[in-house]
Amino acid sequence: MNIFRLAGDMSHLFSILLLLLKIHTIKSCAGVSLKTQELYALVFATRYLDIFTGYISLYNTLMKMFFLWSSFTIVWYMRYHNVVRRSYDKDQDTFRHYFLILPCFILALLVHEKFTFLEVLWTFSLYLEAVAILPQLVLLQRTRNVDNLTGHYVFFLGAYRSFYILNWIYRYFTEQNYYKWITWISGLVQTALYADFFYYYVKSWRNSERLQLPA
Amino acid sequence: EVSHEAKDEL
Repeated sequence: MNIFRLAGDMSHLFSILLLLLKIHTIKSCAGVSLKTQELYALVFATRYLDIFTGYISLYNTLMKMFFLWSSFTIVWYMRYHNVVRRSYDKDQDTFRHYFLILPCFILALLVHEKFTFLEVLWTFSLYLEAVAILPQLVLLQRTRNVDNLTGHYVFFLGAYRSFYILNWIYRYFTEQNYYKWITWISGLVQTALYADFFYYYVKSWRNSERLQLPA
Repeated sequence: EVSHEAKDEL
């Protein structure tokens, strides 16, 4: 574990806590894409299967359990909780996220490290996570004024993978033959998708004005 | 450090 990876995990944890705070306390999911939340639940479900087959550390296991629990809880709140679901703007959250799942799965069948059930699912989860934020970014462009909590949620979610990139660079230079092309490229694509959002987020923060993404 | 194989990252 290095400081970059810890910062990344804490940023990821914080982003989810922000979203849970928003949904649980003000019982609102306005501006949040259910499709992105469903994609993330699928990402964690296909990536963290190894909590049943192996043990790496208490930290690793606890974080995986939290990510699994929180992602499915958020999806449940947005689909079935009768107060929260009313604030979900269904007609704006129209990104066809099913069109992301199949290509990622096919790509995982073609490009992977080992052709085993767990490895292909794990690779699928990496590709899917890279694009999972797309429905949320599209929704942010449509909902004119983004509320602060949602903006911060997306920012820390993007920041987590950016820290991971620093972590991979650090590990590349400090560990023998440490390389993970598939993980690295997926992580770079994922972070690149946030570039535009980061620009407008920092700009709104510096001008202390509301976050607005151009349509 | 953990070997290249193990998936020690989240």
